[in-house]
Amino acid sequence: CVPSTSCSEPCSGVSNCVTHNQTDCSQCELINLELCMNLPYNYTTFPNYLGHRTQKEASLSWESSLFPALVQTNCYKYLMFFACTILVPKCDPEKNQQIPPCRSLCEHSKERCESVLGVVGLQWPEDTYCTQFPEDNNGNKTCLMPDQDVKECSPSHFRCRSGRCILTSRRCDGQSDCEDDSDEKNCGCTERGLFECPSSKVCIKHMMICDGFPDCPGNFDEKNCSFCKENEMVCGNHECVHRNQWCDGHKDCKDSSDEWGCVTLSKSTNPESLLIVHKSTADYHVCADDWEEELSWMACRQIGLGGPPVTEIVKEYNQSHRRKWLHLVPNWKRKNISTLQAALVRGQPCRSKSRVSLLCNKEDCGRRPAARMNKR
Amino acid sequence: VIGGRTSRPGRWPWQCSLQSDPSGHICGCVLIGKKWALTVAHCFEGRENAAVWKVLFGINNLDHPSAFSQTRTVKRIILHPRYNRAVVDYDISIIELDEEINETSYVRPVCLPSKDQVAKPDTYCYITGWGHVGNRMPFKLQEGEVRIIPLEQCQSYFDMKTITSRMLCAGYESGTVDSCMGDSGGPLVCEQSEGRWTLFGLTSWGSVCFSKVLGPGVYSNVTHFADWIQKQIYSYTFLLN
Repeated sequence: CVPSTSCSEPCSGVSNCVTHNQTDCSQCELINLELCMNLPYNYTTFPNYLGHRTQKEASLSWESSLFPALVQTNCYKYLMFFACTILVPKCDPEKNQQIPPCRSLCEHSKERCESVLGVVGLQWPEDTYCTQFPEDNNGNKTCLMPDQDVKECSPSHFRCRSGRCILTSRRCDGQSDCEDDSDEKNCGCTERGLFECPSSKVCIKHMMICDGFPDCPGNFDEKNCSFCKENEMVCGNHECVHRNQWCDGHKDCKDSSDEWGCVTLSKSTNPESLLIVHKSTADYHVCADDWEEELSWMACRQIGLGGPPVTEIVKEYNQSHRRKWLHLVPNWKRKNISTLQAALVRGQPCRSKSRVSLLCNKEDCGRRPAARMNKR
Repeated sequence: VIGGRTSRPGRWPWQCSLQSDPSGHICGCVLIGKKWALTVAHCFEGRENAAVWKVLFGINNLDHPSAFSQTRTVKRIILHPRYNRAVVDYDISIIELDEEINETSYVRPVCLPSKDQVAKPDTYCYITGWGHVGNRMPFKLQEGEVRIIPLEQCQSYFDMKTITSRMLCAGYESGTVDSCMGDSGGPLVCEQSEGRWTLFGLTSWGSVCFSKVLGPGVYSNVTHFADWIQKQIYSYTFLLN
């Protein structure tokens, strides 16, 4: 840091120095500004010609809203190219050097588009004095000029037949945004290289199908993604896991989904509810033999509730009714378990013929202290 | 917070400050459990190492930590796997603290919404933070009342950015009350029944808040992430330790 002697991680985009000076930070970085992804170069360097210190600052700036809006007026074919050369200036990776736009590109942009801005009472951005940029190249690549095939709209924008750029999300939204309606034509998902969600007109990218995150209404993009065997269950990430491994206390799906929601309480009008543990695809009551308070705490925490729990042992009077029971494994304390389901097994007799019922408390949240009262 | 006011100490007990030496406060965060806080993913860009961060709770004046403040280091940062820095979508992350906070009236978690509990348009909620107030960075926590804005209306303010269902908009067309740089990751909370406050948004992005461009602020829509948050916390609490 200058002028102090403290040391800091340089060029991180966050100023750690007291004086907020970071020097020699002009290193090339990949362009991630959504507006300017279609440039014939991939690297930029900051600060840019508008005084922004980072790409984030540039992306949230007034100019990054202004220029794309101005493109819609068709004032100059290469306006967006010029805007990008000052928002994310080209960086020569070999020399770590900023390459400016040519003066004529700046002058043409300003000549043709400044007056359009004036109509709506806005001003051409400050700091864009064209004289700061070099005269056009004479074969040397000291400044940037657009190629004939430079695209006016960025990848996140759709180009109307008239030349206007509109946000991709406005294409095929049922409302005409291009004056020639071209944004509402050829709207099939397939025609746009996208996947159409079944029973809806929503289009999603193919890479979003079966990726573990639902994107279609009704989660259709995450259905029929696995072909598991009869004795297997489908994980949230579409892996297949043997049903005996479901809720066994060990993570078998990579996303842990085989161990989610294994412990619940039955819905009841009483304050206490029967403890239910889901294991190997079936629901079980829990036998109260050797039950301890520590396990009640564990169950409440797993459900996402708090304590102190109220445990009740409920006698099973209806002996003829065959219940599905889970029973505590012997020496469960020594087994270093972290979930209730890991401490329970099937196929053991329940000596007490009683099941566990629990009342858990909701963890307190969202309460503010009452304002203090002062006598006046 | 632009257009807000200085908050009374202890009024927002879930607000925390995410700090890194030697810069100090970098982002806001929100306490959601004794060992868990939420913030936005963009706060960790280039600084994903948990060891460089600490979290301050129960603090009002950043310059004068009080007797009620508590500090924790960060054990783990869980970034949303779909976070996209170019379009600032899925901007959320979970912070696991190295040890539980002591719950006091100054340090207390906020409620999380269920996955079908949404912030209704035209309701009024609060944002808080130590971000820019327009002419300076404040030392004392600021609060501001903002109105929830429907997504379609919000999209009309941001002609060149896509507003997704993972986002929530709040504020005013005139930008009179808005979050600003340094508020990122802080809460947008709405009062629900029985005087309980629920977290519906995390300050994410917007126009340059102290410039001529106005409009609402954009927040990460916590309701959209309710399921993801619960599953992550469950997995890291019960299955991975």
